[in-house]
Amino acid sequence: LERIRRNKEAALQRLAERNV
Amino acid sequence: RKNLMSVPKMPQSFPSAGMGDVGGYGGGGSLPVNGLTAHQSQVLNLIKNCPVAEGMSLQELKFQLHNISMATIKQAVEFLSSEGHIYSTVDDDHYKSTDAE
Repeated sequence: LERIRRNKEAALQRLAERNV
Repeated sequence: RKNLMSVPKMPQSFPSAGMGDVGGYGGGGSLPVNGLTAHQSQVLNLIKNCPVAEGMSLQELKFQLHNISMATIKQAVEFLSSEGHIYSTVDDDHYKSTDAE
């Protein structure tokens, strides 16, 4: 479950980078 | 000979060229043009709308998009994942959307 959360955070970061 | 009758290829041309670039505004989410192909946005939409906590499995996607090949679905999923739209959950076969906050 921890890995899932980390995956999510990594994905959100990627998305944020895209949107900058 | 392959029978390609059921595989209509969408032309990649958009009539809105020349209207200027309208920044990143009005993120309605239902816009057809956000840098995704038709397949990619279909996959993304299904994953977004999936009510299951673990996210949507590739099998489920394939079942919902029975006219799209598994290879195409996997490609779309990989692309969406690399863009940060979705992420894998319990295993590499289950994906959830980051947009559905």
